[in-house]
Amino acid sequence: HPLNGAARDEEDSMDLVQHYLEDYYNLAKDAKQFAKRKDSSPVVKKIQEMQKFLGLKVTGKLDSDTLQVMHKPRCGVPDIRE
Amino acid sequence: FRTFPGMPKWRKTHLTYRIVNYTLDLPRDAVDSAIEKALKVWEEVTPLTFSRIYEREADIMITFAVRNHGDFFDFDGPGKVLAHAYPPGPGINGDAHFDDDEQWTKDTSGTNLFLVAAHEFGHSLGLEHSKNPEALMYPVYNSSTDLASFRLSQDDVTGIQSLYGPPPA
Repeated sequence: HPLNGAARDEEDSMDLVQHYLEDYYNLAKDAKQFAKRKDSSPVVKKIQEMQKFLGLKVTGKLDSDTLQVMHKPRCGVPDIRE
Repeated sequence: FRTFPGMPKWRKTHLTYRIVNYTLDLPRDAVDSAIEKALKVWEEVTPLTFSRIYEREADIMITFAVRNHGDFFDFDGPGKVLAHAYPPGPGINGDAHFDDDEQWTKDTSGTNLFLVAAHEFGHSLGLEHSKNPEALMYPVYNSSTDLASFRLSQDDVTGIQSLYGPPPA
């Protein structure tokens, strides 16, 4: 079934978050659906690392400030390397 | 500030740069002056000097490209990633790539080429991203930067001088 607007937005957001954490914060790539693991400790840890690096409130959650920064244009060099 | 692992840096103070191709968003002379101004930002606080060459391999090769451009780090269309650059060294190292799917502008109505170039050249010279939101080397593009009064932050100056020292007195 075609996703409705909200569901599609949610999926787009998860896509953005997954790539952001993989590309810039060295989150291990994983074939499992990201939405299902976004509350897992490795992902929460990476969200916290990203929030700390970028000077955001460290919540470990995908709050609006965190998602807003992830949508901003930026440099392609990773923030955290292996 | 942060430097790259192993603190790669240029072992010479005179570096060359080459503008390999141009974006169609701006007149060529506007690209030339934005690049020159972006290098001067670092020149003013270090012993480094830059000269432009028009052929052969320069230390800093500057290219505009879209999507897959041969370095395993594809650009992603308009928005998100604006550019990337490589730390000091031979070959692709030191080079700076700009995503030509962005709308490059002289002011901040689009993506300001001078600001992004100055940030990427920080990488070309050995700086990684800074956690300081006031720093030029902070990873997120700040479209509200006042270009007229732009200066490197102390974090940027301390960082680059940790690699090359201050300019000669």
